[in-house]
Amino acid sequence: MFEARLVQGALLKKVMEAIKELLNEASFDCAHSGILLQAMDNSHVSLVSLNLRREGFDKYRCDRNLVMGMNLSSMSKILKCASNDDIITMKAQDNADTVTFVFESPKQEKISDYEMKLTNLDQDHLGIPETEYSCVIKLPSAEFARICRDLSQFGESIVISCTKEGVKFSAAGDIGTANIKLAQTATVDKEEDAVMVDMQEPVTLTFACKYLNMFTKATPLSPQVCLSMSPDVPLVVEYKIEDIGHIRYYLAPRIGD
Amino acid sequence: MAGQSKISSFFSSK
Repeated sequence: MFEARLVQGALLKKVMEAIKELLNEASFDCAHSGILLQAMDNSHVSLVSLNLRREGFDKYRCDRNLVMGMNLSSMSKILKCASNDDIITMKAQDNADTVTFVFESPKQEKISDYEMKLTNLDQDHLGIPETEYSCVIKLPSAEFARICRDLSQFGESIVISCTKEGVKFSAAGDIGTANIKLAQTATVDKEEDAVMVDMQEPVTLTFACKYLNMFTKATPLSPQVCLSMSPDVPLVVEYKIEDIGHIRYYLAPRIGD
Repeated sequence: MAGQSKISSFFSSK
């Protein structure tokens, strides 16, 4: 028996918004410690890794490890039926071929349940090594979304260049060039407004706008985003999900541009 | 997309 009840059901709706453009389907690996999802996009350029810890749920029970292959378009349709203040429970029997979503309104006057068929997915899981990154940049997530959106007008790629002075985002194309420099903030009233750069060595890498823009669909999950870069390895774009977990996107760099 | 590397070339399959 698997059952996970999330009082802040809106978080699950936001998680869905954050992955559904990138992935058509994904396996939710449910275990005693929580729910994990790892999947590559169709082009195998990026990878999504979602971690929801059991402690973040109001009620969590997972008697046996369970892999639930879900069509994300179907799951998204179902989650759209939940109100933002609904409590959401996911449940499934052991070896079941369906999952049930139960939505409870805060005062319990409306309870809906939706059963969805599971699909067998044969997805490769990749081992992601623990890495010390040369540059770790924290910035407001809305600022990052704005930068990606603005620079996408100029070309297909964004160059991210991190030095001890700060971080520079650049794009170039037919209409011209664009550069956005962010300096590390000295003092801020709110920590979520800060730009912080932790640099061991300068790094410059080029990434496809298309994917960065899809990652920014996670912006409503967290006021801050963390970018981790090292030479010639994938970028990590991480959004914390309150005290329940995180969503990380890994993006392979463009080379020879 | 020209010059785009694949994520699977950086991480090994489990």
